[in-house]
Amino acid sequence: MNLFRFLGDTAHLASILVLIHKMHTTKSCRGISFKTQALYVAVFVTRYLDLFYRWVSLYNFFMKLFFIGSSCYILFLMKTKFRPTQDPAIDTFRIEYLLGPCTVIALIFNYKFSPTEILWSFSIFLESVAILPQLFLLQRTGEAETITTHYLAALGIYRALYIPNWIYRYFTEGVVDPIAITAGLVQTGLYIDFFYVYVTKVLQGQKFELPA
Amino acid sequence: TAQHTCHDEL
Repeated sequence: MNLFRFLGDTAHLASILVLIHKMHTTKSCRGISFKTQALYVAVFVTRYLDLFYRWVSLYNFFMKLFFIGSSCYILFLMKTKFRPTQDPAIDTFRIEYLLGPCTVIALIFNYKFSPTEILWSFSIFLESVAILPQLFLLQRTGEAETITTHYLAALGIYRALYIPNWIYRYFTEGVVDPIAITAGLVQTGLYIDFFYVYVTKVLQGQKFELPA
Repeated sequence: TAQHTCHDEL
């Protein structure tokens, strides 16, 4: 564990808490893509299967439980309590276009051709693009509640911090994980446009609005 | 001896 990764995980944890807080305080999941949230459940469940056969640390164990639990809780809230505030008509990204290619790529690029390793690769690739339905929804509506942008910013920071983590690990432990690094770079790249608007508008106290 | 997996990451 190093500081970059710890802060990254903390940002990830914070993003989820911000999202749950947003839903409870505004009593709404407006502006949140159900598809993206469902993809995160798939990501966590397929990646953390190793809970059953690999022990890393107490930290790792509880974080995994939290990510699986909280992502399922968010889906549950979106399907029950806040269902009326959800608008499927604008959440129209076709996730088949993500699931299909990620499956194929995971079958080609993995560290071992075994079910759990293929699922691990799949989860890494899927995580890198899981935010797309959310960004697509944002693009369609052209604006977002400030709290929703904080959620996205925290998610982006989480991913961005994993990059110095990998550089640090390369020099201190000699660890290089090409699958995680490639997918991580793609994932971070997807946030660049969002971050530009976030920094130039939201952090200046303005509303998040995309140029027409 | 480079190690090629980060299975200890979240």
